[in-house]
Amino acid sequence: TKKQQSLTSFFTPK
Amino acid sequence: MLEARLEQAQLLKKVVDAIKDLVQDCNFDCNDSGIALQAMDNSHVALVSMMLKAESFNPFRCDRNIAIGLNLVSLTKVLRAAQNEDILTLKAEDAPDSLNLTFESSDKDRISEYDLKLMDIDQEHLGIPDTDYSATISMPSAEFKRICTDLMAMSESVTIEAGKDGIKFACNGDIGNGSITLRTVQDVENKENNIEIALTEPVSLTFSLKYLVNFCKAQNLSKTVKLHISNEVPLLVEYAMEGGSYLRFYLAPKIGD
Repeated sequence: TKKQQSLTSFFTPK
Repeated sequence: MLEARLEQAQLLKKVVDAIKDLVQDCNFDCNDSGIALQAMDNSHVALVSMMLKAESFNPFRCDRNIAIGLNLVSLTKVLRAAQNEDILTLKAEDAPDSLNLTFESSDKDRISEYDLKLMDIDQEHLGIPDTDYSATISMPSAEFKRICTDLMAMSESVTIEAGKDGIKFACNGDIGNGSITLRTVQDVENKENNIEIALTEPVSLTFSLKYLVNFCKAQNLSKTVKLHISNEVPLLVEYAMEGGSYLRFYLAPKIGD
């Protein structure tokens, strides 16, 4: 099964 | 101070309606270019990015950076008092503790005025990298909503596959599987019906339907929606409005075997 990724692993805090 | 007047209250009503189930407390960041909002949902899977450009207002005045910390449930309660065609004016001081909203009926026989208490929200902003997406699909927003709703009845996830033959939305559920394939449509008479696929390389990615169905609440904002997809990066779902304003949703993919 595929695992839901978190957005924070793609977008980092400014 | 901020002073922003919308010809029709429905623009703000629709925007808030479209995002209030994803994000609750958020800042409206105002400056001379307009009103922006960026907020992630609690599970950090989806992100809302709203931009209401100064051009969408008449007039728009904001000489400093002003953060308006709002609870969207509260804002919805106030906006419910505005008719779609009312003229809506937002006003706030430079360091506001309240947001003033007035709704004027178009024949000016009724003026409603509300002050909404603000919150101090310490929100971190995420840097969204500029991406050259492998596939950009433009389609009627109603069609996208129908696809997501239909597939959600069968499964939690959808795999979106874009290739030279078209775009395929496929799902696998306990009761069986289903798919919808769209091909390019060019309707010269009615461009809103067009389906356009711009592809630099084939993509295939899986997303949670629960979030996509939620994004589709923005359907009333625009007759068309754009999906931007690249392998292994978040999906961008974009609803464009008049005056260069937009509502964008980002959704992290599901990855694995």
